[in-house]
Amino acid sequence: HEQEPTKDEL
Amino acid sequence: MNIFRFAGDMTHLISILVLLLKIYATKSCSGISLKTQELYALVFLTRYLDLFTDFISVYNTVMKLVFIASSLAIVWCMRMHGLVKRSYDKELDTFRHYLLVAGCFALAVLVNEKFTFQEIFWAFSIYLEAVAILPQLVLLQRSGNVDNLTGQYIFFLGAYRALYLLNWIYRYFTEVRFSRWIACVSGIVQTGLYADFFYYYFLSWKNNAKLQLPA
Repeated sequence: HEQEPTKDEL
Repeated sequence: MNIFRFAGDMTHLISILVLLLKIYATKSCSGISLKTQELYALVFLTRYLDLFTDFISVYNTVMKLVFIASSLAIVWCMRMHGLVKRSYDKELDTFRHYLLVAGCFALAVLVNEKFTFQEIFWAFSIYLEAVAILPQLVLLQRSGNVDNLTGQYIFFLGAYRALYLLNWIYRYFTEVRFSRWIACVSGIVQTGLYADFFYYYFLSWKNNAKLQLPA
């Protein structure tokens, strides 16, 4: 199960 | 973080500083839409709910706090500060912004990455940011004349959007796990809304003339 990408943008 | 993303964040920050400078130096907010500013405050407050749950970097946290604080400060000045408040073009700023809020919220409930409180508000903030400039553009259109600082404010906001698009293109090709289709589609819509303004901004810059929008 692939980890979700973090919301690293503003 | 790539150069486009960083340059995008910086032009976003500069746009807010230019607006604060205009309000502070001229004690006037003529030509600025309070409705757009309130929508931006709402955008930041709903998007950065993750301040309480996720830590990404000091840069990220500081920028989020700066965006929240500055957007609230601008709204406060326009509503509460005597001189600034008097210069507000209330009769021209009549865009029904609550319709945007309602529409974006409905869309966020229907289209989101996950049906959770935080994800729905994140999607809502992305949709709302895409259209939050509309009351501002309508106000400029109605008043016709655009002073230099207001023109520069919108120019930097538009530059921020364009740089974020380049950032997504860059990330798409360099990161395997990067997928932000909600943000990308909204970002394209948002940047498109500026295209018209940019055209007139470019014309006035080329002719070295005051920026005037056609009626």
